[in-house]
Amino acid sequence: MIIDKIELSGFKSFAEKTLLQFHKGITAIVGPNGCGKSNIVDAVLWCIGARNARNLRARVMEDVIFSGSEEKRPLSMAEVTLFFLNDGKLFPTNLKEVEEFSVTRRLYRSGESEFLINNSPCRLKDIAELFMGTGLGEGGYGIIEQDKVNWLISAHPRERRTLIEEAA
Amino acid sequence: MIIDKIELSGFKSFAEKTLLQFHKGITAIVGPNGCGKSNIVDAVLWCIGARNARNLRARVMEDVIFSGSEEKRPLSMAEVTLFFLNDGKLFPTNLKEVEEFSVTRRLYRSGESEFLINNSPCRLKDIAELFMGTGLGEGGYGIIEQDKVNWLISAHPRERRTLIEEAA
Amino acid sequence: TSQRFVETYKKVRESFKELFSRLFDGGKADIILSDENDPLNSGIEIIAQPPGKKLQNINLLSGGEKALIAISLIVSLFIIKKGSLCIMDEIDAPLDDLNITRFTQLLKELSNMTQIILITHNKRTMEVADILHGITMEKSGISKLVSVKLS
Amino acid sequence: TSQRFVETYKKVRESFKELFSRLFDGGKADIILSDENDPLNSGIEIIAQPPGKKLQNINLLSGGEKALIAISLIVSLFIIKKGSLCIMDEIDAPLDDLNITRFTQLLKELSNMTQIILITHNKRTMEVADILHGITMEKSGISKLVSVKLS
Ligand SMILES: Nc1ncnc2c1ncn2[C@@H]1O[C@H](COP(=O)(O)OP(=O)(O)OP(=O)(O)O)[C@@H](O)[C@H]1O
Ligand SMILES: Nc1ncnc2c1ncn2[C@@H]1O[C@H](COP(=O)(O)OP(=O)(O)OP(=O)(O)O)[C@@H](O)[C@H]1O
Ligand SMILES: [Mg+2]
Ligand SMILES: [Mg+2]
Repeated sequence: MIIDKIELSGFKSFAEKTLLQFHKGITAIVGPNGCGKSNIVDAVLWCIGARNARNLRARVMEDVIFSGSEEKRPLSMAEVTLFFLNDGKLFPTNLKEVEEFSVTRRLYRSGESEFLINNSPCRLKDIAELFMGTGLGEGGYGIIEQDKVNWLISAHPRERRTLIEEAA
Repeated sequence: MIIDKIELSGFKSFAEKTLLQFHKGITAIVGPNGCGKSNIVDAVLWCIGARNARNLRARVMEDVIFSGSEEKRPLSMAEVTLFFLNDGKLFPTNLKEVEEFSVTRRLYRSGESEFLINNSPCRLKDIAELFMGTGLGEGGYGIIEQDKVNWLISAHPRERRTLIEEAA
Repeated sequence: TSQRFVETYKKVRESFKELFSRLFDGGKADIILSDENDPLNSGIEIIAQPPGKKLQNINLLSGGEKALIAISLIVSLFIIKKGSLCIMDEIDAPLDDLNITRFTQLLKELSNMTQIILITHNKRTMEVADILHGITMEKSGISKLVSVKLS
Repeated sequence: TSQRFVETYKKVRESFKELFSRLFDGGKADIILSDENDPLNSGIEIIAQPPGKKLQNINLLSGGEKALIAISLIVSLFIIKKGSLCIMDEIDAPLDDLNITRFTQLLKELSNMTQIILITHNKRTMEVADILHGITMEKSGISKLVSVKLS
């Protein structure tokens, strides 16, 4: 599957609704230190089912909701929607026939969460299962975060094993 | 104190005797990945009294002796000499009057070590004491290794304290 | 599943050896099971010997060499699983000019079968992108998409 | 020595606040004792608020922001102790162009009181060096000093 669009709204530093369009081939995301590039990676990890706030540099999940800046007050909800295209190699077997699908995750400051596949409510578990075996989950090989390279070399051999298990 | 020269011989990838001259001001050491730049930093840390091989990326101290390459057989000794100039701020109080001094550390594959201050034999302890309070020892602020920056941010508050204690 | 793990491990191993030699222009590397008799639980050790050097503990290698080895291993998994999407966040940071060239060549080849999303500060890596998304924040504390350049 | 620790801590704290605001062109930061009643054993917390942003857990900051904060703290210690020698190994790796400029300006000022030995791959950082030592290895596995350029 390939990513067609990412829509972020209230997620970390993306206070305003922002749409990122992607295509086949190589897309580079650039900008100064602290402008929000790695936050986009966090948004993808979060939307496809991240459970551990620490993998997103947060202490608690609530930290991913825009917490305000000197120019804007905090928001009460974070939402990320990922739009995928089927490039013929779609892993989620129950979606093998579709040409495109979307996944949405919302978190309210009250602590409530909402999860949607193709705009239909579902559980976090359903989203996470959709991405099993794609290498895109936490600890997978499809998303290489800023620290993963160092981690792989200094990791304990048993920890490294999980990378291969994810692929098996 | 400032460094006047570093002489490496048989230390890590510096199989041949190599002399690096330094001056006041800014010196940049440059070159491709894996050519030996960080090994020079290890040589300084080692010569001023490093006790833990792991701080030099080694498993045991013997690992710092040139272990051979496709072009050259392993060597049986590693030696590093640091030549210092007194810039008026010399910490080792018993050397406050001198204009320059040198420190040498040797390690033989047999396991024997030799330590010299101004070419006179001494103990590792004497060398380490010379550099106390200069910020140059392991964990000090004067030598910022490739991982220290990350470590400082993710370190436990009690670990960070040692950096200030070293300066106190 | 012990069977499947071992099969995947063997394929990844072949791909890793090949990719290492390509990115290092020679040398050899391997990933081995710490305990061959217990593939179901065994850890994975990485051994690597850049060209001209002797085989040593991987920890003695340089920052850039370690990064290239990790990239070789992760991309090998990718190639074996025919992954369609790969997101890389500043993995080119420790690489020198020559290794950036080898890395970007690899990206161009991978991009035929894979969508690659890269975060980078490196101008030469940016040059191989088909599309550039610029993100900005200035002092507002709010991230904005400022430009989408097609190469 | 609890006295000396607290005195040093206070001086470093002032220097850190100043250096942070300079390297971040605004904002504020602080280092605080986790336990004010036990200065002899207390850990050190870092709090930092880049300009325009709200104060948050330091872990949410970016790779480059974290690097600049660590550099501010380490260099503050340096300034307080009037250190004469500083060796820095590729600490500029995660910095963008603007931060490289601020970092190199700082180096030039420090170099009046301090000998600075830098390892870097960054051409703009190299430009502020008075002397360049080139190290090479090619495929011999042996490091050699190939050139010493005076700027
Ligand atoms: N919940 C939040 N609300 C507002 N801002 C946030 C939130 N979480 C994180 N941020 C801000 O996002 C910024 C970090 O963004 P990010 O890590 O994406 O930067 P980056 O573009 O990857 O930078 P670098 O090039 O240094 O890696 C931090 O300055 C942080 O203050
Ligand atoms: N005892 C030894 N004998 C021979 N070679 C060694 C020894 N110890 C380390 N090396 C070699 O030194 C090299 C690493 O050097 P170093 O870490 O100084 O590189 P570097 O110039 O800092 O590179 P980078 O820019 O990637 O950080 C490794 O390739 C390693 O094989
Ligand atoms: Mg980042
Ligand atoms: Mg290095």
